[in-house]
Amino acid sequence: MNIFRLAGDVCHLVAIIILLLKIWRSRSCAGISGKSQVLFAIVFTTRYLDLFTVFISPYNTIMKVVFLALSYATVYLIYMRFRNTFNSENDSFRLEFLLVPVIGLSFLENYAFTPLEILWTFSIFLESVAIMPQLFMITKTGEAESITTHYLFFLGLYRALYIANWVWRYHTEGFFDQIAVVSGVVQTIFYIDFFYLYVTKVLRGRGKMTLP
Amino acid sequence: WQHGDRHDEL
Repeated sequence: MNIFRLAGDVCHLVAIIILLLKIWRSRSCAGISGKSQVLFAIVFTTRYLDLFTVFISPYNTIMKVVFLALSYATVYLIYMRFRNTFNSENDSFRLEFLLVPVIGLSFLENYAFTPLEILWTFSIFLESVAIMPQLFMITKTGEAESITTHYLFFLGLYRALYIANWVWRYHTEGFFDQIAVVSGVVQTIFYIDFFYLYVTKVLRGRGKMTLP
Repeated sequence: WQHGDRHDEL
């Protein structure tokens, strides 16, 4: 464990909590892409299947349980509790455009042709594109509430910090996880234009982020 | 990553 990975995990947890609190307190999921949240729940489910078979550390196990619980709670709030506030016509991204290539690629490119490894690879590839429905919804509606942009900021920052963690681990312990690194770089690249808008629009106190 | 290694990251 290093400071970059710990900071990344904290940012990830903060992002998930920001979103969950926003939905719970405003009792609404307007402007939130339910599809992205479903994809994140799938990412955690397929990545943490080794929750009961592999013990890394108490921290690892606890964080896996927390991420799973919070992501399913978010999906529950969107599709059950506050479903009447869910505007599905804005959440129109075609998930098959993401799932088909990701499933195909995880069968082609993996470390071992075993169910657990293919599902882990699937979750890594899926995570890199899981935010697309949310970013698509924002470009479609042309705006995002500032709390949603804070959620996206921390979510993007978490994988950027993981890249720093991979650089650190490569130099200190020769660790290099090619699939995670390539996928993590792609994932972070998708956030770059958002980061630019976030800094120039939201942090200048404009409240709502309206796209040009 | 070598075969048999465990994925120790979240």
